[in-house]
Amino acid sequence: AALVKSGKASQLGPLVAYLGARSEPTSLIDRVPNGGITEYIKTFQHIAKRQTLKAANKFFGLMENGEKREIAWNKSSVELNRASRLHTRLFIVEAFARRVNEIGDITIKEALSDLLHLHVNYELLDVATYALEDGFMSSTQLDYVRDQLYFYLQKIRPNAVSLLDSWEFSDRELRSVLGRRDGHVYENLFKWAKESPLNKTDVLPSVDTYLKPMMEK
Amino acid sequence: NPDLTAERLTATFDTHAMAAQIYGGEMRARRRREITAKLAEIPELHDSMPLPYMTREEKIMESARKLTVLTQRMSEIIDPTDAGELYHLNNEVLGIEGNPMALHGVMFIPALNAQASDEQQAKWLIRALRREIIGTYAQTEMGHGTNLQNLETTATYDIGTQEFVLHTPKITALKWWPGNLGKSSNYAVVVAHMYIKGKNFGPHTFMVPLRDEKTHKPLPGITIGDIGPKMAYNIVDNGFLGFNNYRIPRTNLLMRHTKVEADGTYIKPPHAKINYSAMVHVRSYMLTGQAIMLSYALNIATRYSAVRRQGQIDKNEPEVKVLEYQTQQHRLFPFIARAYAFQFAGAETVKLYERVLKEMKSGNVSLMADLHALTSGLKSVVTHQTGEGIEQARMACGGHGYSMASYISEIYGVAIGGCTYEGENMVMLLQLARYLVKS
Repeated sequence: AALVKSGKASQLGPLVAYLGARSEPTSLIDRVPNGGITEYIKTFQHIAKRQTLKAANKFFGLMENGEKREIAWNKSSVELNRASRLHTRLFIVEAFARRVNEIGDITIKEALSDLLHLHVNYELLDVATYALEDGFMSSTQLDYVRDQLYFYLQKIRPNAVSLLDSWEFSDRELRSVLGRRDGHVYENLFKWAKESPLNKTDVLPSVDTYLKPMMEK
Repeated sequence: NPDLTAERLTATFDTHAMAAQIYGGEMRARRRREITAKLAEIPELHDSMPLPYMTREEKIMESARKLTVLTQRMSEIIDPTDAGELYHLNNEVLGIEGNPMALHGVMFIPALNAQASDEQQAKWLIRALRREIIGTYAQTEMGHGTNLQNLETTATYDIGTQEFVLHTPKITALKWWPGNLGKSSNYAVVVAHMYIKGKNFGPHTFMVPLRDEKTHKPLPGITIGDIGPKMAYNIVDNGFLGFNNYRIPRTNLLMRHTKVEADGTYIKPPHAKINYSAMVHVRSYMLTGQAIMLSYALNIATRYSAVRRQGQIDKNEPEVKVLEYQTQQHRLFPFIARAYAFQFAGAETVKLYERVLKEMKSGNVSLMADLHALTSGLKSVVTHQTGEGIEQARMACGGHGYSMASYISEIYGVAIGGCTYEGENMVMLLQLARYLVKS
């Protein structure tokens, strides 16, 4: 923020370069044909940048009003952490998109592309306040994002189990009766319960020692 | 189970091909499957009973037993120099609850690799790799956690004897939390404020023998033990460690980047950011570890949601799989997307880290600050969202998710440990914020 404010945006590191870039006046999600993921990324960049500058302005402003640096920092820290979260979530979205873009296999690319769309819509709904508060996004665009989310939930449904099978965890590694690959859950739940150390005897020593004498009194 | 089989028949892609995307190539994914198949044939490496039915001591004993078998047979199962294969082997055999040498591999050896001089590596690293000694990394203290500047443990240089005198002046100075410090390790890389001729040179790392190599008894001047049970991860003996004017040779200061000469002359590292590298390394790898744990829980919950039938969407139809409910999909699918996103972002971060390491060797440290800041944020956001996702997965399993038969509560407990180790999340976010404000 300090570099951007002082006109030295060219000195920004590559992972924060978006802080110095110009952005559209409003989000173009659902406003341009074939906008797709790019418009989502621009929206995430806009809100991450705006929050960073807002938090920094609060921090600098407090110092200009005479607060000591450490006090100003502490009084801005919730807003600063919000900026950090948005910066990080932006990187995750971008890394996901870059990866999907690199894939050649069409069926894999399509399945992951569906997941990526679900991800950006879910993420954007989660942070929508930041995009709404300066009018960068409208409530109709938000409705579009919501519809897209439900569309991709449905689209992913037939692939759900296989998207997780793909991680190829053995039953030995998962150590879960409920998550068995063969799906034989109920009979194995019963088998598992029978292995409980409490089931080694029909009457526990705690019954003989305490509960029975109490009941017999 | 026909319901689960039906799910697999509707997939639009090949899961082996997807595994290759997840694990960074077809060869890596195939090796994972080969290792899994090989392990299936070695019963000594399987859990002798479900872990939730064991006491903490039994789990530690079981883990040490498997670790010993692994040490003997590792090279017939994996290429032991391949970190990816070793990680998978450990997950399969030892699991996520830890093991007596968990920190030996992920902290002790990397610390010696990064911070010990060539001579020191010849002396200790070789022995560590051969598992002749067991080590850990002891930085965190009871009173100030990982806040380096306020650590209270001191290492005061005695020019007369050419020794450092390690001391923990009060209870709050005790090293507290380091994994495997309590009972398993006989060495530790210890972080202490270094004093020479009354001047504080800040935190530095020292190779410190803790226990007699023959008897495993604590050495005189050392107070050491286990800190007690935790929310999860209980096979790890997180420990406490105190020093009572405990003396180590000058040459036990890890001297790859900084040096202290016999007369007490201090030679500082070539650039300050060098100390970031260990933190960036661990945090980069944490992301893919978190992605794995999130997918464990989602695997369990999604498979179960395809098996469990409850209620009707259409009153004229039979009971449906709970996975048909939009609420269940909304609970699970966005986290499936996040698990993939974390895995890919983690892989990209590891690549960036490797690039930075290369550039650092030629003196270019420009990207390190960028990456250090980013990994602070990533570690924080990813551990937080992973915890959220695992908890959603647990609730998606209804009451059975609460049973240890699901194993989700253990996965949750282990995963959210990441919210506080390697830097507490709020502190990490503020670290990134400092960088954003500067930018």
